[in-house]
Amino acid sequence: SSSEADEMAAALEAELNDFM
Amino acid sequence: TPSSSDVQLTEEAVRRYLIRKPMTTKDLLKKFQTKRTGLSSEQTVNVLAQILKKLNPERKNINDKMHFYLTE
Repeated sequence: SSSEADEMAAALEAELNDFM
Repeated sequence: TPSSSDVQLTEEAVRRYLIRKPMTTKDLLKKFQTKRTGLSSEQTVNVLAQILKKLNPERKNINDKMHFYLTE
């Protein structure tokens, strides 16, 4: 579902934020 | 018997996509949907995060959205 995709994108961006 | 996944989430696959055109995190996740890779959502996020950290792609905003891209 698109909401799951949104959640995954948010989780991925959160992981990357520490790095970027 | 389980069918083999038709898509693999690998550094090389991500690299090829990002060389072709800039992509958002959502664009990338769409290319590696869990039903096609056989990975869980959590695995997908973790593996993709590791790959992006390693590739360290360039970033730019397009339509107010952050996109990653690589040059050859």
